[in-house]
Amino acid sequence: VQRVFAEAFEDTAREFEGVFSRLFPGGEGRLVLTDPEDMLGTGIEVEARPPGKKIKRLSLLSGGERSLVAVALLVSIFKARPSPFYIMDEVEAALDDANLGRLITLFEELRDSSQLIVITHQKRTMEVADALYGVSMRGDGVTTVVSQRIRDVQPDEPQPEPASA
Amino acid sequence: VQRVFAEAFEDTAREFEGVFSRLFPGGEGRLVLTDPEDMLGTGIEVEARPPGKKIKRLSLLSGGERSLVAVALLVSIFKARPSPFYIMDEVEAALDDANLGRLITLFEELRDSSQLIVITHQKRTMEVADALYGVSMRGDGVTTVVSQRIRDVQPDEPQPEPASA
Amino acid sequence: MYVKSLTLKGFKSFASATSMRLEPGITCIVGPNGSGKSNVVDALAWVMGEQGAKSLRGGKMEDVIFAGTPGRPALGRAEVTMTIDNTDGALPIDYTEVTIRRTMFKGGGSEYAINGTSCRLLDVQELLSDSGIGREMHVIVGQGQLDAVLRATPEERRGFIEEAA
Amino acid sequence: MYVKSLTLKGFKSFASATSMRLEPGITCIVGPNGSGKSNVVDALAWVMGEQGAKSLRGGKMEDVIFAGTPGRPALGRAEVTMTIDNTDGALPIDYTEVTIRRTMFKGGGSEYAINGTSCRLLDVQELLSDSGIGREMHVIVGQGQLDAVLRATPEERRGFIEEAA
Ligand SMILES: Nc1ncnc2c1ncn2[C@@H]1O[C@H](COP(=O)(O)OP(=O)(O)OP(=O)(O)O)[C@@H](O)[C@H]1O
Ligand SMILES: Nc1ncnc2c1ncn2[C@@H]1O[C@H](COP(=O)(O)OP(=O)(O)OP(=O)(O)O)[C@@H](O)[C@H]1O
Ligand SMILES: [Mg+2]
Ligand SMILES: [Mg+2]
Repeated sequence: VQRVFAEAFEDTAREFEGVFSRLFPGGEGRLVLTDPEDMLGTGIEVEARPPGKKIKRLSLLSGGERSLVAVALLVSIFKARPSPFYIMDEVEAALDDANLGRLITLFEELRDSSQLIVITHQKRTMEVADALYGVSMRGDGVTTVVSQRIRDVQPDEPQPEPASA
Repeated sequence: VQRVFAEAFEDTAREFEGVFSRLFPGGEGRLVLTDPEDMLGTGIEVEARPPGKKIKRLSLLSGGERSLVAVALLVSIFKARPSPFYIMDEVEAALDDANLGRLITLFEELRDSSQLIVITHQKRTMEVADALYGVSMRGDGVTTVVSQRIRDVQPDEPQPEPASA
Repeated sequence: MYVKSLTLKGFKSFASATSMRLEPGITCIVGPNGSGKSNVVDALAWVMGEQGAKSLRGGKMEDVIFAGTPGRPALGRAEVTMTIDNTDGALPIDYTEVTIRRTMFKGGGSEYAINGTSCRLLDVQELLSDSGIGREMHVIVGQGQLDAVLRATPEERRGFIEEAA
Repeated sequence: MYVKSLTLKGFKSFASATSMRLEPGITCIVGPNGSGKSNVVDALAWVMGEQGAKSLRGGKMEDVIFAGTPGRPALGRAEVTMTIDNTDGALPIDYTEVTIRRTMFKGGGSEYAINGTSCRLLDVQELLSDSGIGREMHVIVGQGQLDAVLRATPEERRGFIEEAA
């Protein structure tokens, strides 16, 4: 059990350095064991240094920076120990345009080996979807699925209005 | 002290019904005292019924609905007991286009009697600004104010690129 | 392995039976605030065995049953069926297509079935954990849950990695 | 009454003295993730007397002093000056223009000044509370703080209304 965790941590930590530097070009991040002597009980700390800045406590990072660091950690775990599918509900909320683009690039990489189910309000995220579902609640409190579009297949119903640009 | 609170609560509760029905057209909301007998210690509960739905616990509301209910409560307090200025940091994050429009309408009302300082990534919010500041950190960890535009005044520097559409 | 389809019946705002066909790759779900997108995420967590009412945004587990609207009576049960394409054999079961179904009745507990055969919650959990989906469901990033990854304690973060490993 | 200008010197990412002129009506602040927008919000809370390091996202109060970057040494003090247009006499002080300044030194506490004259924190708080800005600063809705309004206990919500009243 200890070795399973030790190996998983090593792989995740290695992925984290790579993923972090792609979300924060010019920055650096790493995962650190709080107690390397105690592989049974140690916790994990996250160190993040955005480009041009000094390492600080995570609480001082901006909203968008925190989102990105959290994404880096999760995606590192996903890459080190893949699962067949992932579900993400509006994770882009705090991101500006440039960072949204970097997130979408990560989604496209994960897609090669896993299924992604992504809830979003962002047009740019919708644009990389292989399948697109619109849900609606026409004033009566009951959800209906209003349309679906599969990439390269003509939809027989009109495409859903993106909920927000 | 009790009467100060009692009057403030009455005014806020009255505003809340109005503000709520403008953020949730066709819905209804109200503020309820947990213990009307005890004006010294009573708390305040929020009841919210979006249009076409039944009243439920707040936790079952969607992310956007929760944002809107929170905005309704705050704006009701702002209208019942005005302050000279309000500062809002990215409160639109969870809102779709339609609800963003309703929020902006509320901002424009508050502007008549109070100053609003609004941090935002949304183009539509920027469009109602009387003054617009862009901040930037050009890779060196230090913030600079890159431009300002005052409504009806020609900016002498180029307008900032909106951080996100 | 990927999720081929998801059918919701009486689950939260999905009063009538609603099926969604999902693709390998990226499936995006879009729609206005409060339309039911996160309810789809809840349905996925629930059919995979989620036991915490709070993780499903409710106060008790029965809160997932369609509670009715002013125009439509409440239902007596909720049912979600998830169909998985298992051609790659990631699920240790001798079928190329695997359905997992969970049903909950008002006042009663949950019933589970794999490929139409009644089973226990534990059977569902064991089937999924062998393919990389653990009980903590680190594969689901719920709305607003990104920051929790950073606010977690070092020990909790260790837990994410152990679960994925 | 409105905030006419805000000057930040050595406060968080504002290493060099930076002034922003604000308008009555709506002032929008925009910029990329991590550029310093929320730091402006922190500066406003801080100069008005915020005493909690956590409310300013730090671990200790000194975290607001510019901590340096790889290319620039840390500073020894942080200073924020807020200039208020008081032509309507909302502030109970006999000036049409009122400046509030807060200075903090490394290792030392904070110093306050109203219109250049040294004063205590209490003087700043009393001056502001008479115009509708209380100690809890309900007038500031921080990033990600909207949902907290709903997660608050009934008693805490009562507190918002009492503070505004
Ligand atoms: N048991 C139930 N019966 C009927 N309706 C329910 C039930 N549980 C939740 N709902 C309704 O579902 C709606 C929430 O849906 P959901 O959270 O999926 O919205 P969403 O599309 O994710 O919106 P957002 O974009 O704001 O996040 C709420 O309005 C709630 O009233
Ligand atoms: N004492 C300090 N010295 C130097 N830099 C600091 C200090 N405190 C915070 N910062 C930096 O300020 C940045 C955060 O700025 P801020 O939170 O204002 O960003 P923002 O513009 O609101 O971004 P977002 O759109 O992501 O919310 C962080 O990168 C942090 O490193
Ligand atoms: Mg949602
Ligand atoms: Mg911010």
